[in-house]
Amino acid sequence: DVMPTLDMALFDWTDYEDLKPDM
Amino acid sequence: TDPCYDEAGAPQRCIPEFVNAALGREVQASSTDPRQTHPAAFLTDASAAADRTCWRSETLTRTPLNVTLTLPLGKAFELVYVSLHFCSARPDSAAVFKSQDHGRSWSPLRFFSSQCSRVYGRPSRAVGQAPAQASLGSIVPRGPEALCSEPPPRTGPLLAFSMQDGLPPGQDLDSSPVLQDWVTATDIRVVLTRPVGPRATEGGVVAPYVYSVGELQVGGRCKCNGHASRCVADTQGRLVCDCRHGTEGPDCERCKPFYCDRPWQRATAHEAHACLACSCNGHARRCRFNMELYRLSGRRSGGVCLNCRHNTAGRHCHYCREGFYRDQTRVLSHRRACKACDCHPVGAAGKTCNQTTGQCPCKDGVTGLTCNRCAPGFQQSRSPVAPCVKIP
Repeated sequence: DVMPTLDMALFDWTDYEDLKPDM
Repeated sequence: TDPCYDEAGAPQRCIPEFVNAALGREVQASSTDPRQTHPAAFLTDASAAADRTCWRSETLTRTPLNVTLTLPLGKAFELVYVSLHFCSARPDSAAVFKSQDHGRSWSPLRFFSSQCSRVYGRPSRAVGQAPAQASLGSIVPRGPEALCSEPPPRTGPLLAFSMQDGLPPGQDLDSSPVLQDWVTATDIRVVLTRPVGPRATEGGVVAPYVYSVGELQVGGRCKCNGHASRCVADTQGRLVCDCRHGTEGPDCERCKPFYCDRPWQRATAHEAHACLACSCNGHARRCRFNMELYRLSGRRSGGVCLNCRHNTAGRHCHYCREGFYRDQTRVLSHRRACKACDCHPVGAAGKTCNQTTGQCPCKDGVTGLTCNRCAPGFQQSRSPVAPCVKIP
C-alpha cells in the first residue's frame, strides 16, 4: 500500500515555531 | 588531410616545410651605400645568379671595417644552414651570431677567419675535424660551440655553414634538448669584420673597401616542436605556428588551457605527445595539472577539473555535490545529471541525501526517497518533531 504523503496542515507548530519551514 | 593526424585520426608528429627563412624579410644593415641603389632588401629577394641584385655597404676607409647585417626571422626557426653569396670579394673574417630572444641577447654560431685566434680568440679548426674530446659526453652537456675555420677556398663567392658542422655523427634532434637549443634562432646577425687581401691593414686609413652581398639565406624550418605543419600570420601579422595536438603558443610550446591532463612535450618521430583534454564530463571549462596525481596514475592522467558546474563535484566532475544525487535516467555528461535531494522539511532528519541513490535520512517511522510518507504501521501525528507514530 502506498501511504499518503505527509500533510503539512495537520502539524501543530505551537511549540516549534523555530522549526517551521517556509510553506 | 591534416599531416598532424594519421588516417585513423591519431595524432602524429608534423613539421613545417623546409624554407629559406630569410626570404622577403627585412635586413637591418649598419652601413648601406647611400645612393640607395643597393638597399639591404636586395639581401633577401632571392634574386637568381644570372641577374643577382646586391646590397652594398658604404665605402669604408678607416678601421675597424665592421659592418653588421641583422635579420629578424619573426619567430623561432630550427636552422639547418646559413649562407652568404658575396658580390664583392669574400671577406677574410666574418662572424655569424644567433638570438633566441628576438635580439635581446646574442650567441655565436660560426666564425670564419684566416686568423681565428687573433681575430676571434678561438682555435682554428677545419670543418669535419673533430674537437679535442669528440664524444657525446664532452660536447652535449654544455652544448655545441661555435667553430672558427678559414673560409673554404673552393666555394667561390659563397660563405656557408651547416648547423651540423663539428658535431659528432649520430646526433638526434628528437632526443637532444641541447641540440634543439643549438639550432633554434629568432634572429641572425652577420658581422663582416676583415676585408680580404692587402686592404686588411690594421689601424688608421686603409684603401677604400666595400662589402657587397647578393643573398643571405637561412635554411630551416619554422619551429613548432612537432605540433604544427605550417606557420601562418596571426591577427597582428606575426608569424606563428598553426598549432595542433591541443597545443598553443608561437612555437606550440605549451598545452592549451583545458588540455593539461599530462605535461607538455615535444613530439618525436615515434610519439606525438599530444596534449590531452581533461576529463570533466562536460561540466568544467578549466582544469589544472597535478604532478602528484600524474605520478600516482602511472604517468597517464594528472588533470583536475576546476569549478565543476551543474551541481557536480570531484576531480573529473564525476559525482554530485552535497545536496544533490545522481539521476540514473540521464548520462553523466547531461547538465541535469544531478538532481536536488528535495528532502521533506518535516519527514527528513537532514537536507543531504545519498549522492548516488538520492535517499534522504528519514526520521523514525518515516519512509520514501524524500521521507515524505509514514511507513507501514505508522500514522501521521501532529508533532513536527515525530511526524509519524506507531499505530496503537
